[in-house]
Formats: sequence, C-alpha cells, structure tokens
Amino acid sequence: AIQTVDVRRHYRMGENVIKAVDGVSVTIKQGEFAALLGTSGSGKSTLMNLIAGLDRPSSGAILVHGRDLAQMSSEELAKYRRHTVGMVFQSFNLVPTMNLAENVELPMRFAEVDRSERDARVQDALKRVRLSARLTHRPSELSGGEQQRAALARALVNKPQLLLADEPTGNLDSRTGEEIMNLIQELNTTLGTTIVMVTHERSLAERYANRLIFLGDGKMLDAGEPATT
Amino acid sequence: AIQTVDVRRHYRMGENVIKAVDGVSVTIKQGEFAALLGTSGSGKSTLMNLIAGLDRPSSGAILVHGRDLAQMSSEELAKYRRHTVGMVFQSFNLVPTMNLAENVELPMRFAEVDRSERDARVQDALKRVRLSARLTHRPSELSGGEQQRAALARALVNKPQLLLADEPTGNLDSRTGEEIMNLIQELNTTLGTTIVMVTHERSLAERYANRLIFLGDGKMLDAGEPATT
Ligand SMILES: Nc1ncnc2c1ncn2[C@@H]1O[C@H](COP(=O)(O)OP(=O)(O)OP(=O)(O)O)[C@@H](O)[C@H]1O
Ligand SMILES: Nc1ncnc2c1ncn2[C@@H]1O[C@H](COP(=O)(O)OP(=O)(O)OP(=O)(O)O)[C@@H](O)[C@H]1O
Ligand SMILES: [Mg+2]
Ligand SMILES: [Mg+2]
Repeated sequence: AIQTVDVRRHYRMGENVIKAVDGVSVTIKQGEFAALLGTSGSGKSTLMNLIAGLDRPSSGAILVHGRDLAQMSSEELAKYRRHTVGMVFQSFNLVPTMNLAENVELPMRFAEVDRSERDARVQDALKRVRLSARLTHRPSELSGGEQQRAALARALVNKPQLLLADEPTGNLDSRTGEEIMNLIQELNTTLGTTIVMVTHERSLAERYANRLIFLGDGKMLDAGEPATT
Repeated sequence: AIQTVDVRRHYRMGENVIKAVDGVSVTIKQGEFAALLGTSGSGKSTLMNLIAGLDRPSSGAILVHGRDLAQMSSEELAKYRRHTVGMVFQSFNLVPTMNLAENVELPMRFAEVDRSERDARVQDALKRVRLSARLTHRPSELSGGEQQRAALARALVNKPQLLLADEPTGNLDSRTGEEIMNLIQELNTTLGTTIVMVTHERSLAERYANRLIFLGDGKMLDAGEPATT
C-alpha cells in the first residue's frame, strides 16, 4: 500500500542542513500493522507527515496505492488526506475553539458525509474511546490523555484505509493505553486497515504490530541494531 | 514542603459539576521524590497546576513552605512561581515565536538573573538534556521529544526548590527517557530538590521515586488499590 523510494526531507538552517529523513526506502503492504521505532529526533514524525501528504519530500518518491505523493498538487494531496488517511498527531492538533463532538465530526464534513450519518458516527467513535461524557468540552477542558483519545476518535471517524498514529498511547496509563491498542488492533484485524504506529515502547510494538521498523538519524536501521546517537 | 488540606477543584459545565480534584490531603516533605500515578482523567495535571499556583482551588488549602497558596494574591502567586517552582507541562507550553535558547532563558529574565550569568546557564541546561545542537530552532522545528526535553531544561534553569514534572518522559524512547530520569534523580540527590512527577509508567515510578501517590476520580487512593473507573 505504501512504498517510499529513497525519500529525503532536509531542512536548511543557516549554514547547516538537518537531514530529518535521509534516504528511506520502505514498503508497507495493505493490511499490515507496522510499528515505527527510534530515538528522539530520529525522523519518525517527519516520515509520518510525508506519508500523510502533509509535507513534501526534498527528494524521492512516496507511492500510496500506486500514486506518487511527491508529484501531486496541493488539491490532490488534500483529497488524498481526506479520503484515505486518518492521522493521530504527536501533539493531537485538535481545534481549540471547537468542542470534542465538533472536532471529531470535522473530517466527515470535509469528506461531505451526510449530516444524519455524521451524528451517529461521532457518538460511536467517542464511545469506543470512552469519551462520551466529554462531548461538550473544548480541548483545554480535557486532560492530556483525553485529548489524545479524542485525536484517535477523529482519525477513525471516516473509516480510513490508512491509519497513521504518532504515539497514540504516550499520555495514557497502561490500562487505558491497552484499551486503545486493542481498538487499533481490531481495526486492523476486522477492517483490514493498514496501520503505521510510532511508539517509544518496544514491548507495545512487539505485542500488537506484525512488523517493526527502526529509524536512526533519518535512516532505516536493521532490526535490533541500536541507534548510532 | 507541600501540604494540601482537603483541596478541591470543581468545574461547572451547564448542569453538571466535574470534580477534577475532590478532597485531596497529602503531605510531601522537603527533598522527597514523589511519583503521582492514576488513570487518564483522574486529576493529576489539575493537582499539579494547583500546587504550581497556576490554578486556584475551589476549596481547601495548599501550604507550601508554610504559606497557603489559596490565600495569595495574583502577584504573590506569580512571585512564588518565579522563585520556587520549576514546571514541565504535559503539553510543554513553549513559546512558539521564540527559539530554544530564548525559551530556556525566559524564567531567568522573570527572576531578574544577571545577563552574563544567563548565557552560561542556558548552555549548561541544554547540554544536560542533549539539545546543544538545536539552540536556534523554534518549537515547531523540534521533534516531540526535543520539545519535551526543552521544557525540562527551562524548568531547571532557575534551580527551583520544587520541580513539578507532568509526564517528563512520555515522548521519549527508553534510552533518552532514562537519561532524563537520571538527571531528575540527580537534582534530588545532589541539590535536595523536592520532586513531584506525574508518570503513567509504574515501573519508572518505582525505580526512581522514593514515594508513590495514586489518584482516582479526583481522590487519593491507598497504594496498590485499583482506580474505580
Ligand atoms: N477546564 C476544564 N473544564 C472541565 N473539565 C475539565 C477541565 N480541565 C480538566 N477537566 C476534567 O477534569 C478531569 C481531570 O483532568 P486532569 O487533566 O487533571 O487529568 P489527568 O489525571 O492529568 O489525566 P491524563 O492522565 O489524561 O493527563 C478530566 O476528566 C477532565 O475532563
Ligand atoms: N522544521 C524543522 N526545521 C529544522 N529541523 C527540524 C524541523 N522539524 C524537525 N526538525 C528536526 O528533524 C529531526 C527529526 O524530527 P522528528 O520530529 O521527525 O523526530 P522524531 O523521531 O519524531 O522524534 P521524537 O521521538 O522526539 O518525537 C529532529 O532532530 C528535529 O530537530
Ligand atoms: Mg515525533
Ligand atoms: Mg494530565
């Protein structure tokens, strides 16, 4: 489903170049549940943003269902994001002026889902992440873990083919985290959703994912090879 | 050093009242390293904000070094925060328009530290959290874990008597997380800094803290008692 071909993302900072992603070639098949691991600053979020079509590579190709994201126009990328991808950001990125229900509903409005259907799906998504009692809260009126779960509910509401989750349980206690992981795993086993999940917890990755990908200094490492920094 | 006396923080939402902190009486001695654990939404960040003087209780007292925060004026609370507390927020709260060095310097400017001294302390704080190579980056140009470490560097730069750290390693891989925990523990053992750390990882708490406090539904639980939700 996803194939990156020598993809790079560089940032120029004055005289320096930061090679956030530095030549990554990886193939993730349809229906796979891949965990992306690596030290802080190794390029995980950058790679996720490239696959999500939220950022453009400096060079290389990103093929999703055969189409190269690097060649798409902004409108085509927006359409790809709306219809294919559900994303949980490392910092949640909820809209501060909207309440929880409105935030979760947002992707469906962009995808032009029927209004009658939207309500039911919002309720269902929030029930699954156990936030039904927080519908009217704005993000600042939610705990960190509640915001994280809200971001997941929003990512799921359009039943995306591809779920990109950047640290979906980083702010959750182990029991709540486990519920969330079971929910994500269920999407994979029952709906065949392709999943790429960044996590810092190797044990979590080994328990739920069927494949581990390691990044170090913007490059892919062999499984088990320690990062160089 | 810190004593809360039946402290409560309620939020009114229309007809409902949310009892985020619901009668917590806890004493944390000077120099203690306390870990605060509990499920998502159990009131940990709310309690931390009350102890930091960033939020006022609905009722009850919060005595820090003998003074009741609930009785202080806004100016007195600001002074308390500036001189006594260093805080790492669950969502970091770095200033988006300033770069890393400026963000870390900020508490010293508020505390009116001499300019010549400030530079050296910023460099030292950033070296300890391994961010010397990111001085000129703004928060949006840093990875999640780098932002988290920057927030810690900022919290330490005034050598506070009390360090309140809300999930200081939630966005860090285990090796980087360990370095950060060693740094925090070192403050406690060498400088006698009182530490209250929220964490979701019980193993981390047991390894570094000398005391565990459990919250559930806004109340303190007996050690080992599972949360009711
Ligand atoms: N401003 C607010 N208005 C209404 N309810 C709030 C507000 N802030 C927090 N809450 C509620 O208070 C409860 C406790 O929040 P708090 O942030 O203290 O939890 P927490 O223990 O830090 O959770 P987490 O582990 O998810 O970070 C949550 O259920 C939250 O929805
Ligand atoms: N806009 C930017 N400009 C310059 N450098 C950047 C920018 N965004 C990210 N970086 C740098 O690129 C590197 C990779 O960032 P990225 O966010 O992908 O790391 P990560 O693996 O997700 O880390 P973490 O585990 O801490 O979240 C980091 O060292 C970061 O400082
Ligand atoms: Mg990241
Ligand atoms: Mg919290």
